[in-house]
Order: sequence, then C-alpha cells, then structure tokens
Amino acid sequence: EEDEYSRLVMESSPEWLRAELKRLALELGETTREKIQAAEYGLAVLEEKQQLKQRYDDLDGEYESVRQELEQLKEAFGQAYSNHKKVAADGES
Amino acid sequence: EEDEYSRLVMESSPEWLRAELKRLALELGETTREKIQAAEYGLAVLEEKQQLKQRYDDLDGEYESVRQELEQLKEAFGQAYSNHKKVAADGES
Amino acid sequence: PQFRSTAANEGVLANFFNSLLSKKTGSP
Repeated sequence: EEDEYSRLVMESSPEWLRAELKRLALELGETTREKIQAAEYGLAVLEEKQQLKQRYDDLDGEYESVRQELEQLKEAFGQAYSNHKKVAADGES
Repeated sequence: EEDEYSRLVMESSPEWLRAELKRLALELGETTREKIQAAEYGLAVLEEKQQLKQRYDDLDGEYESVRQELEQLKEAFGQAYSNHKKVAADGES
Repeated sequence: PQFRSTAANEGVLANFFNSLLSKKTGSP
C-alpha cells in the first residue's frame, strides 16, 4: 500500500500534491490535538488515582487501630469474665 | 505563518512538494503512534483507578463493621461494669 | 482539565480513549 502511495506521489500533478499536502496537514493537526487531550486526561486520572491511594492508606491506618482496640477490649472482657467466675466460685466455696 | 506556508506550497516545485509530503507523512505516523500510546496509557490508569476504588469500598465496609462491633462491646463492658458495682454495693449493704 | 471523574465521566473518558484507538490510524 505504501509503494502504491509513493508511486502516486511520484506520478501525480502538482495540484494533486498540493491537495494531498493540505489534507495531511489537517489530519496532523487533528491527531496532535487528540494526542494532547489524551495525555492531559491520562495525567488527570493518574493524579486522582494517587489521591485515592492516599485516602486508602489513611483508611487502612484507621482500620488497623480500631481492629487492635477491639482485640484489646475482647481480651480485657475475657479477663474480667474469668475473674468474675473465679470470685463467684470462691464465694460459693 | 500559515499564510507563509500556503504561499510556499503554492509556489514550490513538485520536488519540494514531494519531499514535504514525505516529511508530513512521517510526522503523522509518529504522532499517531504517540496518540495511541497516550490512549492506551489513559485506559490502563482508568482501569487501575476503578480497581483501587473497589478495594477502598471493600475496606470501608470492613472498617464500618469493626467500628460497630467495638461500640457494642464498649457498651456491654460499661453495662457489665455498672452491674458489677451495683452488686458490690448491695453486697456491702 | 481539572474534572472530578465520577463513574459517569469515567465512562465518557473510556469511550474517548477507545475512540482514539479504534479510529483509522493516520496513514496518509
């Protein structure tokens, strides 16, 4: 296909060459605009992803501390419960 | 600048036109490749962001349930503690 | 472009990127 095109370029009239030049210049302009737009959007989404990652890490930290507090309270509760049972047993005996 | 270029296109020889056509064709090919790369990158980051959002929502759900469990246990602990004090007070009296 | 990409315009974005990929490559 490329050869076909090169032959066309070699054989065509200056008018054809000029028209083709204008067409390519227009297409190049549009493709450049699309490329820049895609890059800008890509960067914006990347930034949002990084902000979301920060929020995720913060939430993960909070989750860890609440989970530890719960573990400690469960242990304290277990401890208090067995103490209570021991006191009750002593009381009975 | 554009007028300058158009004048150049109108006045130049077929050789110049052919050389310019080849140059534009090369530039269009490169810009198209860059555009495709930017679009593929944008899609990839978008996908990663959506996956991260899903992980964030899952973690948020877990965080909420652990937080509620902790609240309930704190309440139960408070309840048990005040019962214990009442029993101790009754016992003394 | 500062945009808050909610799910809605994430779809629009994905369409935009895909349109660039599916568009006829810039062959002369």
